[in-house]
Order: sequence, then C-alpha cells, then structure tokens
Amino acid sequence: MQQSITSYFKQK
Amino acid sequence: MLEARFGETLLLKKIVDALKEIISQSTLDCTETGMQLQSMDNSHVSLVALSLQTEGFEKYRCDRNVSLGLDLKSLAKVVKSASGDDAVTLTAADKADKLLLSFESDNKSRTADYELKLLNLDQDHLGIPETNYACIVQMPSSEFARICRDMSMFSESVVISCTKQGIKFSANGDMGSANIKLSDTSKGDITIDVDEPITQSFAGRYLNTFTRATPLSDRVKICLAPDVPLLVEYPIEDYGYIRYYLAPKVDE
Repeated sequence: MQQSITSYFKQK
Repeated sequence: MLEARFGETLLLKKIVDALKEIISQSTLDCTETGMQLQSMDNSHVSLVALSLQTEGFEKYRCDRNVSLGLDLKSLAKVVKSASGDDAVTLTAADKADKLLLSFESDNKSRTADYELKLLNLDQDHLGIPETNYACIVQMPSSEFARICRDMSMFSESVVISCTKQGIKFSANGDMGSANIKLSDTSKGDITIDVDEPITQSFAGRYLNTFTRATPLSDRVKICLAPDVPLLVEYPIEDYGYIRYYLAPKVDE
C-alpha cells in the first residue's frame, strides 16, 4: 500500500 | 522586480527536464536569497523541492518576493527553442502575469525574447521536518539511474536494504527477481554511512522518474530513515539542489 506524502509532511 | 541570469540555458533545460515528468504546474517562489519550488506529484506520493541560491547565478536581483506560477510543459517548449550555451535572463515585474525569458548567444549576435503567461496557482506548501537519516548513501548518479531502470523491468516495487556492508536493491516479480548490491569503495565513488540498518519498499516508477535529474549532477545522495520518506538529492553546481521525497510502501 502506498501512503500519501502528506501523512509525513504537514501543510504549513 | 526579478532579474535572474543563468550563464547557460543548458542548466535551465536540465532543471525543467528534472521537474516536468513529475509535476505539470508549479509555483517558483523568488526572494532575495534565491528561488525555491516545492510540489507534490498528482497522486501526492512524492514531493520535489528545488532550491537555487543567488551564488550560482551570473546576475540575480529580486527586490520584492514574487511567485511565478509556471506551466512546465510550456516552459520546456520555450527553453528548447534556445541553444544550450545561450545565456538566459528571467525577468518578472512585482505583480507579474508573465515571465520574460531573454536568450543571448555567445557572441551576442542573436537574441530571442519570449513572454510566458503565468498561472494563478493556489499551491500548498508542506513543512519538511529536519531528519536524522539512519542511512546515507552517495553514488554516481548514472549508477543509480541504471539500477532504477533495471529494477523496474522486474517489479513495480523496489526494496532498498542498507547495512554497514552495503546497499542492496531488490525487485521480485512474475518474470523473476533481481538483486543489485553495492559496497563502500576505497575509490570513494560509493560511500555508505549507516547508523542503523534499514529495509524499505518503494514504487520503482517514481524512483525512475527522479533519475530524470541525472544530467544535473555526477553524484546522487540517497537518505533513508524508518517511517519517513526516502530522500534522493542531486546537487546543482553552485546553485543548490533538487530533492525528491518518496513515501515508503507500507504492508497492507
């Protein structure tokens, strides 16, 4: 399964 | 206003090539310290970050921060029309709706000016935390490109294992399996720093796309840590870097 990058890097 | 001069269009071409397969539109943020770009791919699995510091430019001036919404395919077309050894100057007004690109041949006998319409992009910026990577591997960028290409023939997923003994790339698919191991060399063309061993799985398609940056640098740095995205970094001469982040695959 491929996680989204946004689950590691949060919006500023 | 912004005025930034690259000594060679070839470098700008290479930068655009390194971006355009992974993102179609993006905002180039220009400040007095240089240019930055950050974008996720359409599926939000990877992130590309470009940093160009003023030191690399032949001339750089940016009085006020300006954000340039670029369509990368259009930019690629403009850049392609110039000769690689032309100098190129990017100019934009403070609240610009277009970017001017002026190309100048070596002996200044030919100049070509293009105006590129800018896009109004509403783009989110992600905060990338400082990370202490468990494994940092540096190798020739051509070697990494070759491995990514070879691996993708076998499987969608590429497993990267890194220990003090070396770095191993593995792919396992219908056709069979492939394993490529590299160890630290005394020649120094491959260096492997390991705090703790790590094994992670990644989508090979993305790794392959990252290698579009190969012409930018002879070297590539690959950084891994548990439960954080992979970092693949290509330095860009005196300018800075292009970094690609890729979320690891997780077990279902």
